[in-house]
Parts: sequence; C-alpha cells; structure tokens
Amino acid sequence: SLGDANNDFFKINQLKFRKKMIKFARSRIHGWGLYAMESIAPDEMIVEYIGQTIRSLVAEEREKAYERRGIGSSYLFRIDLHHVIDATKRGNFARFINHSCQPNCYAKVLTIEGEKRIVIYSRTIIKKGEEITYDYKFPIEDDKIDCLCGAKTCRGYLN
Amino acid sequence: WSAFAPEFQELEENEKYIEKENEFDMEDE
Amino acid sequence: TVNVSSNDRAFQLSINGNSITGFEGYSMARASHGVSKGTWYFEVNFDDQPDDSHIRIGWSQSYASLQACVGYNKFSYGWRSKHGTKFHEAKGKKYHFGGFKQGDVLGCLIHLPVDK
Repeated sequence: SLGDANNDFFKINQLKFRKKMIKFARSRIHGWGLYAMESIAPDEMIVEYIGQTIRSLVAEEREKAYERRGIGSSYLFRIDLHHVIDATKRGNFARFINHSCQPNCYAKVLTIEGEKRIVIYSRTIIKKGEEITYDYKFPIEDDKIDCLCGAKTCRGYLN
Repeated sequence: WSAFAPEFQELEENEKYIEKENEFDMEDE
Repeated sequence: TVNVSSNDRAFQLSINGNSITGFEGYSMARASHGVSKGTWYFEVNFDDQPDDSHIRIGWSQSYASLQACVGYNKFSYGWRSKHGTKFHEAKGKKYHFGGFKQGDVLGCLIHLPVDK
C-alpha cells in the first residue's frame, strides 16, 4: 500500500501529463486566467504552482525591484517561513490562476522527497468552462490591491 | 505582465535559485 | 568566554565549537557576547573555502537579519574576502585592495564612544 507521501508523489507527477484539464484564456476577473476543460470532482490535484525557490529576504528584495519596474508582485508564493516560490520570470501557467474570495480551489504545500511543492486542488465540483480560482491569502498590508473577483462575499481587497 | 514577458522561461519543475555573491548588495565601488 | 553563539545564528549554518561552516547564500552567525562601549578587537582564522566562494566578517548589532550578510543594512559593518571591500547598508566601498582568502588571520576592531 502506497504511503500518503508516495501517493502524492505519483499523483503530482501525473499532473504533467494531464495538462488537458485546464486552458489559458481571457478572464472576467483580471487579464488572463485558467479554465476547466472538463468537470472536476472535489479534492482533485489540478496543477502544481511552479517557479524559482528563493529565500525570504531575496523575495523581499525582488518584490521591491518588481514594484519599481511596475511588474507587481503577485507571482510570489510563500511556501514556509524561510522560502518563497517566485513565478514572475520562470515558472508555469499556474501563475495565471486568479484570486477569488469565494474560490473553487485551494493551494496546499506538500513535502515530497524533502522538497516543498505547491499544488492547487479543487475544493468543490468545478464545471467545464468555469474559471479556476483560489484564495491567495495575501498578508494584510497598508497599500491595498483591489479585488476584482466579483464574488458575493468579496472582501474588497487582495491584501 | 508575465503573460507577455518575452524572456519568460517555462519550467517543468521548481528550480532552486543559486544566489550570487553580491545578492544583497545595492552598490559596489 | 566569548564563543560563536549557538542560537544567535542562521539555522542553516553548521556550528562546531567555534567554527562556522556555511554554504549556498550568505547568512550570519554572531558571537555569544556583544560590546556596547570602548574599543574591542577579535581575530579569526579563515580556515578553508571552496573555489569561487567568499565570506564576509565584521561587527553586527542584534537587529541585523541572520539571513543576510554582515553589512546588509544599517545595523552592521562587513568586510568582504572578494576585493577586500567594506560594506555598510549594502553599499560597498574600497577598503583593502586584493581582499583576503583561506589561511589568512582576520582581525576586526571596533571603537565605540565611551560616554554616549
């Protein structure tokens, strides 16, 4: 019987071959987004959020550099106290998944073979053609970023 | 921004960033 | 006795007695005791370094982040093995041409006003 971690390992590596589940298209929420190409059951692994693993302080320096260049910093994903995954310049299309205050997915950090990896799971049944979203859970900050998710329970800001 | 960044590199796996010696330096004479 | 602190140091450094071994990006270990006035001096042996690697050494207040190099912000003053540059607030200035390397004995002196 495969231990839980092994099971995650196999499932996460299958992800590469099941790309067909989602497609990249214009989003009503913000710019571009990812959409389900088939209906997806709850708690399904949908896609891994891939990027460069960097230390927190390096992420802070990059965030300042990106802000200066007007790039925005919403492709930085914190995996634990010490490390962040930065998909701003190197990564996969999971970086296009938009935030929603009433999301149909959630992000989970798995530790597989000592490596921490971020996987986006479905929370509810996702119908074909629905936009994939998860709650970014950004830390609360002073200068706000408006949230455009349009959900009834929208909190108004991303941070 | 990242959708149209010409130099964007697709990755299949997470990539560990190797820090430079001057990673934390702002200026260096 | 002044030692390398066992807890005022970055978790990823390996401390063995009074020797510090680091790898990957810069991070910091501080001494077990600090000073707050007068003139103080310490010396260390630079034992060993892989090719194309560098260290920085100097004086740091406890506010400076352990996950960066000494001299990264206003709370510390560093001296770099590469080119012998001195750093404060992440700004490098010429200081000691040629730098230093394994086998050298490094001395750091600090002179703090006594009555302030």
